[in-house]
Amino acid sequence: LKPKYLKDEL
Amino acid sequence: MNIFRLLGDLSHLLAVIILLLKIWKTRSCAGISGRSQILFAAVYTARYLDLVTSYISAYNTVMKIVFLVASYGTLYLMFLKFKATYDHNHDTFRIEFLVLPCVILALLINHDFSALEILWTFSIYLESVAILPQLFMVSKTGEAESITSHYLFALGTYRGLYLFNWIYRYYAEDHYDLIAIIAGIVQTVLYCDFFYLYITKVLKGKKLQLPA
Repeated sequence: LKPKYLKDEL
Repeated sequence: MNIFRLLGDLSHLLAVIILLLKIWKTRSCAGISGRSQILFAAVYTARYLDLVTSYISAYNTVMKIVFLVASYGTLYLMFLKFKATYDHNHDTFRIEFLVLPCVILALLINHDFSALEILWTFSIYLESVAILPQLFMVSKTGEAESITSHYLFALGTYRGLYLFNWIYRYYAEDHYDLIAIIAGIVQTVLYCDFFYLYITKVLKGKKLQLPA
């Protein structure tokens, strides 16, 4: 699974 | 972007617009918890600080700005412009009991011990419980105006739709964020009792009134 730091949601 | 996330965001947008319009059109914020609105302003502020550090998309940037402006606009209407209509006698939930545990939890359980990440985590935890002063106010007065019910329904639906978005993303994109997911489940569960009353009463044209 990809890193959990992605913050592309609102 | 998938359909659940888009509908979730639109539901969220609808909620904040309903609230602003209700206050503006009736020139009154009766029945609205200023304490919940303060918590939401704190949530958006802590989460959207990344507006200045990272660019995702025009959609993302515009929505963040809209939520920030709408949130502070609501506070302005409640605590300055229509201050006289603010029902503070019924808005008595102690928000420090929500904020302090969220601060502690964000410091203990986060993805990375850095300022922005902890603020983001804090905002996720705080958002999950920020509606409690409002729900407490409704239970204290025993009723809510229909427009307030529509606001609560749209706001509750938003995170519920995000749960479907996260299920979708887990399978389609191998992406998941346990902190957001668990807080999102808590947030949605808190609305369940209200959802039941909304569907059984408000949608049938009755006022949302709690049993005595």
